Amino acid sequence: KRLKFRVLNDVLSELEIILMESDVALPVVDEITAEVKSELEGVKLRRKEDVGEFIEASLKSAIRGVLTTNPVDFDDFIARHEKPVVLMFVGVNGTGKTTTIAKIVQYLKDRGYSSVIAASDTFRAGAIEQLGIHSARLGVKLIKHQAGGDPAAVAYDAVEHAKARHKDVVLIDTAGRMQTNKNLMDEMKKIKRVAKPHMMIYVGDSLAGNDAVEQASTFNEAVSITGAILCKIDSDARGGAALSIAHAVGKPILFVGTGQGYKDLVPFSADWMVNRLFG
Amino acid sequence: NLSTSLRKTLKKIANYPHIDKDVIREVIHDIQRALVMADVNVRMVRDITRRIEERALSERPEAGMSSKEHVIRIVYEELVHILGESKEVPLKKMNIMMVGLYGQGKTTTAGKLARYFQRKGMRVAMIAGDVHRPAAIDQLRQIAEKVNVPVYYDYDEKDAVKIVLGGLEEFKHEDIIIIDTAGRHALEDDLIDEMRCIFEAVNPDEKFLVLDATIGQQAGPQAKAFNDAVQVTGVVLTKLDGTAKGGGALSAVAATHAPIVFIGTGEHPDDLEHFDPPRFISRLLG
Ligand SMILES: Nc1nc2c(ncn2[C@@H]2O[C@H](COP(=O)(O)OP(=O)(O)OP(=O)(O)O)[C@@H](O)[C@H]2O)c(=O)[nH]1
Ligand SMILES: Nc1nc2c(ncn2[C@@H]2O[C@H](COP(=O)(O)OP(=O)(O)OP(=O)(O)O)[C@@H](O)[C@H]2O)c(=O)[nH]1
Ligand SMILES: [Mg+2]
Ligand SMILES: [Mg+2]
Repeated sequence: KRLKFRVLNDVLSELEIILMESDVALPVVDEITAEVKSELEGVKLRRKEDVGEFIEASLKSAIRGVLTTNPVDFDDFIARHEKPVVLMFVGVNGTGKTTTIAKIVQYLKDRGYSSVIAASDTFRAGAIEQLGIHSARLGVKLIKHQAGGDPAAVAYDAVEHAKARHKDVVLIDTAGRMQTNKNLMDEMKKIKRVAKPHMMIYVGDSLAGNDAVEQASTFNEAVSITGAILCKIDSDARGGAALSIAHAVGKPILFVGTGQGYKDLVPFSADWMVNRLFG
Repeated sequence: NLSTSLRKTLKKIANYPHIDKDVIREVIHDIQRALVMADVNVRMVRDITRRIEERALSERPEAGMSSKEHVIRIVYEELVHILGESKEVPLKKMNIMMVGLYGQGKTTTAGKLARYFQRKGMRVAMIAGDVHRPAAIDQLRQIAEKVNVPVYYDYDEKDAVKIVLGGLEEFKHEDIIIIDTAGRHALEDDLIDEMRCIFEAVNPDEKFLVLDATIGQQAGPQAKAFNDAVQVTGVVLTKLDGTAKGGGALSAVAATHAPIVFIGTGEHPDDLEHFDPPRFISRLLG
């Protein structure tokens, strides 16, 4: 029997609600369900019971498609790249950039790589001190200037230090910024021009809703993102923002932050996300 | 004469409110999408939509109103109803406890509130009650210095209740004491307990839930958890200088029965504004 239009729509509506309640942005839900609809157009099924399962399978595959676009093997990238590899971390305010850098340093340590951190958030109260505590606990060098200094200069110094001391990875922490603030977006572009990072990592918040698309798109247009890290998934957020971000910028989610500890960083997998979305 | 009276009649008929069901359904569909994109809770959108549709089809539009305006007016009323009574934070001696999820803007907002009350002529002090986040004390001290307000802190004390009680004792002659606490979420029992312990030891006059305008569907459940522990008395919606609409705030208000008292519009101590329902709603509806 052909997939009846009405049945298709009813099942899709149910699934759309699941996605929306999981914080997948509405335009992304629209595109995914449109894709499913066109794939199922006029498809013939053997039994009546197959319909719901068939639609769900098609939806899951569409979602996997979004989440596996332009894949990046982080470990492989670090292993093969000429040293020092420069990683720059960007995103809006409070998403978890600084804490994520500490976790990545731990991750790299566990794999035998040495790191240098650049305190390029020279604006926010306590930002440099926050990194000071992390770098001391992790036993890695922190390159910092005085508060209010030039973020690009700090990043430059860190890269030079890493080259001189044969360190493997430079991690540049930047200030949170609203994608609507032109001056701050220009500042970020300048840090990129000066530091020439090999990886631009967008750090997002799993708790974010529809604005995740606008935020990530604007950052991507400004500095071209390599991949994203989504934090605070332990807060019980379903994390549909992962889908929103991946769809908006066409780049992979590299890791998920699952807590405040240095080990609370999990490599992202599309299957894990699909299971999380559909219970 | 006939032509004048005919013209009068036609004019009267043109002003009769008439309800165009198709237009109404279309406008409601657009509003539904706008609310979802504004991060209003999905179930709440369904409930609101049902009420709006019932009212739109059963109530007479006001004279001269188009079908579309008729619906918008009803939507507006429904959203204002959810937002509840607005509240002006009283200018009296009080303790304010800041609570909320990670990175929402509690510490930054504490500084904004300090400046706000100081400008109103009150004596303000702050307490560094976040014993977990690296350099939380340094952050608050730098903010306190910027707004010229004393701050109580202890780098070696890991018991948040002890710090807060110490600060309240030190500042007992101040008017407004703002207590910063650590970020936490609903699933962290030990941290929810810590927050409840501070609340029970201090019994603060105001408990402000600080909420990021970008928050999605988790706003309601998280706000409820915070409210169950400390009885929230006000919501501060931050980061409205971005593009987020802040629909999660509706769920927070519904869960806590507390009004939105202020909004945050930037990173500096001056970036605090009173909550303005009409502006918020028109932004919500895009
Ligand atoms: N539960 C949980 N908390 C997190 C996670 N990642 C970060 N946090 C917390 O979120 C808060 C903000 O983290 P930061 O690392 O300071 O965020 P940021 O993006 O650097 O913030 P700004 O520099 O101010 O923009 C801190 O309290 C962190 O401990 C996570 O994966 N899980
Ligand atoms: N643009 C903008 N940024 C804000 C606003 N409020 C706070 N921030 C920024 O958001 C980030 C997090 O602010 P904090 O005050 O550290 O947040 P918090 O809730 O105390 O974080 P934790 O203590 O780690 O839970 C910082 O970069 C702040 O400058 C706001 O209204 N607008
Ligand atoms: Mg930071
Ligand atoms: Mg804080």
